[in-house]
Amino acid sequence: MNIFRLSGDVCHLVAIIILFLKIWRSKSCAGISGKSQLLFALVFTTRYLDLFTAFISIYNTVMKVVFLVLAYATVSLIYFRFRKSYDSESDSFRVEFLLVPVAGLSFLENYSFTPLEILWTFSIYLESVAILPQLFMITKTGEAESITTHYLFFLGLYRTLYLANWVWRYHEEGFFDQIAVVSGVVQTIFYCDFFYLYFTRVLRGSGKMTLP
Amino acid sequence: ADEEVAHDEL
Repeated sequence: MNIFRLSGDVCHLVAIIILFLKIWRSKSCAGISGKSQLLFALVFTTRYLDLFTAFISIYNTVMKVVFLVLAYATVSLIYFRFRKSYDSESDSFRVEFLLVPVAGLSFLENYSFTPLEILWTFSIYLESVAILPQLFMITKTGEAESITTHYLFFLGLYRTLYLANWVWRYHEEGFFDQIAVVSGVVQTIFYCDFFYLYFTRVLRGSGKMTLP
Repeated sequence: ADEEVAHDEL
């Protein structure tokens, strides 16, 4: 464990909590892509199947449970409790265009052809594109509430810190997980455009982020 | 090879 990975995991947890609390307290999921949250719940489900078969550490187990619980709790807020405020009209990204290539690739490019490993690979590839419906929804509505942009900022920060974690682990331990790194780089690139808008608009105190 | 790969990252 290193400071980059630990702070990355904390940023990831903060992002998920920010989103959950925003929906819970505002009793609305307007502007939130339910599809992205469904994809993230699928990412955690397919990645953490080893929760009961492989014990890494208390921290690892606890974080996996917390991520799973919060992911499904957020999905249930969006699709059940506050479904009247769910803007399915704007949340129109065709997720099948993500799921099919990701599933196909996880069968082609993986470390070992076992069910658990293919599902883990699927979750890694899926995570790199899971935010696209949310980013697409923001471009479609042309705006995002500032709390939503803070959620995206912490998600992007988590991914950026994981890149630093991999540089550190390669330098310190010679560790290099090619599938995770390539997928992680692709995922972080998707946040670059958002980061630009975030730093030039939201942090300038303009509150909402409105797209040009 | 179909060995189990241990993934220690979240």
